[in-house]
Amino acid sequence: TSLKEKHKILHRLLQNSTSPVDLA
Amino acid sequence: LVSAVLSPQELISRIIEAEPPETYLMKDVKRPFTEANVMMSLTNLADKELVHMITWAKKIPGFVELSLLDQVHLLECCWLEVLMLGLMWRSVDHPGKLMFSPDLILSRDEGSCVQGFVEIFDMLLAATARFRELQLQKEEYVCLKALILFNSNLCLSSSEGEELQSRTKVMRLLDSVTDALVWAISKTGLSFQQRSTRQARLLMLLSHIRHLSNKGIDHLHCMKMRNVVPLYDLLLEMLDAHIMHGS
Repeated sequence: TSLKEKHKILHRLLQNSTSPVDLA
Repeated sequence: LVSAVLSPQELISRIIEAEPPETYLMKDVKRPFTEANVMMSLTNLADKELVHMITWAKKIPGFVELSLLDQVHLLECCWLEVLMLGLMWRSVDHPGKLMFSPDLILSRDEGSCVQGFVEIFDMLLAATARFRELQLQKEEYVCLKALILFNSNLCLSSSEGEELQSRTKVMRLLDSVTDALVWAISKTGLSFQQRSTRQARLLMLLSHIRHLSNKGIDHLHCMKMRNVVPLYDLLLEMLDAHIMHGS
């Protein structure tokens, strides 16, 4: 996985086990 | 794969449980309806819905078993199709109008202030009317949305090892959701012939939604280039990713 991919918001939200709604 | 051990009925229950909550704009569209005001409201709403969409995808049985790269790729390819199908579902009971949210229902005239939007608006209304004629059921709707997700791109990441397994999983997930759709249609009490026809009619609408999504991406890209509306964070990232995949 490229560094660019890892910096994606989508990437982070998918990886996070908590609800993305809480993060938004 | 978790979806492989679920019956079609159980799979549909899980997909229905994954449905996102209603999203509200929470503020009035600035009057008068101008291109910038309408686009600002639509993009604000899309931003909120995208966050819910990620939660939705993660709750679809089998999705989180795919490689992270494929999860990203599938969502980047299908996000506007998923938003548009949701829009059609909400608008089914509002002929001639599109219910972007309970507090943002636009008529064709109101949408026409946005340059190039009327053509897309009319196509959205036409597809919504078709779902109305077909009396789309909720079980069928949720299956179609999951099919859009898993069918969004055949060209996933590299075809080696773990990634190949991930692609095989996507195909199996597509089969599971297709079985669930067939089960949902079978509940309608139609004859075998009528069920096959209904299945084909519903699936054929997906190609119109793909076409609409491509039109919508081009339109949003154009709005961005013209600086009609500022795009931020997730929506901007999803638009750029789609443009990149498209090119």
